[in-house]
Amino acid sequence: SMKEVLTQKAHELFALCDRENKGFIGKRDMQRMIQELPLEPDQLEDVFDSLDVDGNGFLTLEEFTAGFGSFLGLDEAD
Amino acid sequence: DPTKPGAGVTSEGVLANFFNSLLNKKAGSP
Repeated sequence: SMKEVLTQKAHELFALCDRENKGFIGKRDMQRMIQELPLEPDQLEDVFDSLDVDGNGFLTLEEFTAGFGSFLGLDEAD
Repeated sequence: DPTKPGAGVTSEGVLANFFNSLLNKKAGSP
């Protein structure tokens, strides 16, 4: 299904950020991406904050997947 | 200043940029 594909893809991208396989992405992981992505530190901070919907400072796979879905224009609802 | 990052309205484009970059990186990796 579309949701399965989305989840799988999000998982792959999540793993790019979560190199230690912690199961979450912290701001430090995001800051490390600055060297590899054509984004400004401020922009990565923006991305992090907009994905971190509960504002706890950690991005879970669930939050990441939801953000990826909204980037693709998919609604969260089934 | 609308060109300044962090203004809120930039988030969507920045998010798209971020995911696009990740996808490109993923595609480019061996």
